[in-house]
Amino acid sequence: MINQKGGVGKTTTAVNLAHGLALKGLRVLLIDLDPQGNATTALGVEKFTTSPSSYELLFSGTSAPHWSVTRYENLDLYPANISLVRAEMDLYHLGDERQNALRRVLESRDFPHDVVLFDAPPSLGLLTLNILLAARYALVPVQCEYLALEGLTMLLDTIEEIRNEQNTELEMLGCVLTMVDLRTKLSQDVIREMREHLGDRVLRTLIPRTIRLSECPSHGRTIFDYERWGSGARAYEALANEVADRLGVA
Amino acid sequence: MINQKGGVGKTTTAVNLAHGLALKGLRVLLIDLDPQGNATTALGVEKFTTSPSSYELLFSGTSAPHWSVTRYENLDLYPANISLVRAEMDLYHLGDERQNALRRVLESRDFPHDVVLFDAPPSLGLLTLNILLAARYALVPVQCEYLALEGLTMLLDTIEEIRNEQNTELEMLGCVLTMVDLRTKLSQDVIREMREHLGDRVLRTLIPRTIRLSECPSHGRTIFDYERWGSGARAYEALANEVADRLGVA
Ligand SMILES: Nc1ncnc2c1ncn2[C@@H]1O[C@H](COP(=O)(O)OP(=O)(O)OP(=O)(O)O)[C@@H](O)[C@H]1O
Ligand SMILES: Nc1ncnc2c1ncn2[C@@H]1O[C@H](COP(=O)(O)OP(=O)(O)OP(=O)(O)O)[C@@H](O)[C@H]1O
Ligand SMILES: [Mg+2]
Ligand SMILES: [Mg+2]
Repeated sequence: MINQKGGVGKTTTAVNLAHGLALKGLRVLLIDLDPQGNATTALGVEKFTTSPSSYELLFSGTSAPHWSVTRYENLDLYPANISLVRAEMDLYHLGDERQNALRRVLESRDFPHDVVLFDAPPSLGLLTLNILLAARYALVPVQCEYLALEGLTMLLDTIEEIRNEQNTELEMLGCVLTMVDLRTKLSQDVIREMREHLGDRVLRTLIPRTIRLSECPSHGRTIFDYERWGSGARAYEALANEVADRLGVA
Repeated sequence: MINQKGGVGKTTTAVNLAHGLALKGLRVLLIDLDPQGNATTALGVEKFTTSPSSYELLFSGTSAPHWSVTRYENLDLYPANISLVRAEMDLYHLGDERQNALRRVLESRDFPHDVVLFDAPPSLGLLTLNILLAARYALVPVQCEYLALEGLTMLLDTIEEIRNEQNTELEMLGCVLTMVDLRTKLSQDVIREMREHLGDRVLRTLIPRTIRLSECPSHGRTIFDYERWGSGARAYEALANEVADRLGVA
């Protein structure tokens, strides 16, 4: 999940898509690389004390430590840790390898997982760059607001540039529209504009703005565990199906 | 305006508070230091082509270039520029002075303005650090959501640390609650929790979630210019009065 625009639903999508895919029987690993550690909290895992953390993973060289489990079957996690706050500086001091730390570590061991999801901070710094060099696909949550459209072209150009130069396997999985409120003209305008400019790079599933989706993180539960048949869970279930289909792991 | 949590209303507050203060007759300067350039766009100023930009200001050494005007009387701006994307790396190469670039530049010339506002990106990197070392007050927009509370203690600790070590003049002006929807239990819980823990460090003014506030940036107009007597404008007018009062420039 990447987007340098803040508050667009990266974490909410990472956590609920991860659980949606796990419910389909896929083995999922979520790596929380945002220093805020919101994905770790949203999964009910104690932030900063659970070990090994994603920071330890990032700097483990060629021997990736074992992941943590969550309360959900098929869903494993490398939680965020307070040291992530200094990760960008620590990565910088690695010199030429600074962008490849994550990629090297993940290549260094076999993971039994079908899908690995990364939650990124709202920036295009070294942490996000490490993710883009390690990932096979980029999924971009786009909030259904005007300001969220602004930086999108720059982001898509950055993804294309990385694909051409540093990670030829990186593909655009697509953009997913979040916090959609079909009653407002703004949402309708944003959806239309996105579909006109990006065609099928915009996923069909629309994620509605629902109060339950903003409440569930405070209980440390995903939307599937909080309100199984509400509109939020149904939307993330549809997204899990659409993503699995595009990944060919349906 | 600072908060490393994304999408909490930093830009919306910077732009509408700036205009609110300008309407009170104060001369206001807004410096857009977010590479996304949302504040520049929200004020109807052409992003990336208007010069001199905040990037040029930041690296102008001891001769700060002249600012740009906006369509609003008493409101001046240093707009964002595409080069801001590499500003953090360029600041890093300044060595020991990397945190003081903005402070030095602003000290190098007299500004006729009563108030200077900074819009920061959603991170605690070198750009935000430069702002914290140059600023007299920190105003922290806090979205009325659970995940926005998570990183707040860390942010307040960072501000306190900077005040003790690098910028003894830095004070906490306060937290302003944004996107408040009093009909939801979540908003009520967040307001109560904030007031319990932070007392009068939480400003009295609550900014409601209104569709007009999310629409006005797409027209390049502030809320005062878009819907002068709606609930959004009245809230930002109250905030301008409360902030002017706390600054002693009422
Ligand atoms: N569909 C939705 N309906 C209602 N609220 C939502 C929805 N998606 C996200 N939210 C809420 O909006 C806020 C921003 O979402 P989230 O934190 O997932 O975004 P983010 O892109 O990860 O933010 P950051 O840039 O800080 O990492 C959160 O408080 C979240 O609970
Ligand atoms: N009070 C409000 N009512 C409705 N929408 C709002 C309100 N405040 C902000 N918004 C909308 O919410 C989104 C996030 O706000 P904004 O961009 O100001 O946050 P930010 O903290 O500056 O984000 P970033 O972290 O990316 O810089 C924007 O689309 C904005 O238009
Ligand atoms: Mg997040
Ligand atoms: Mg902003």
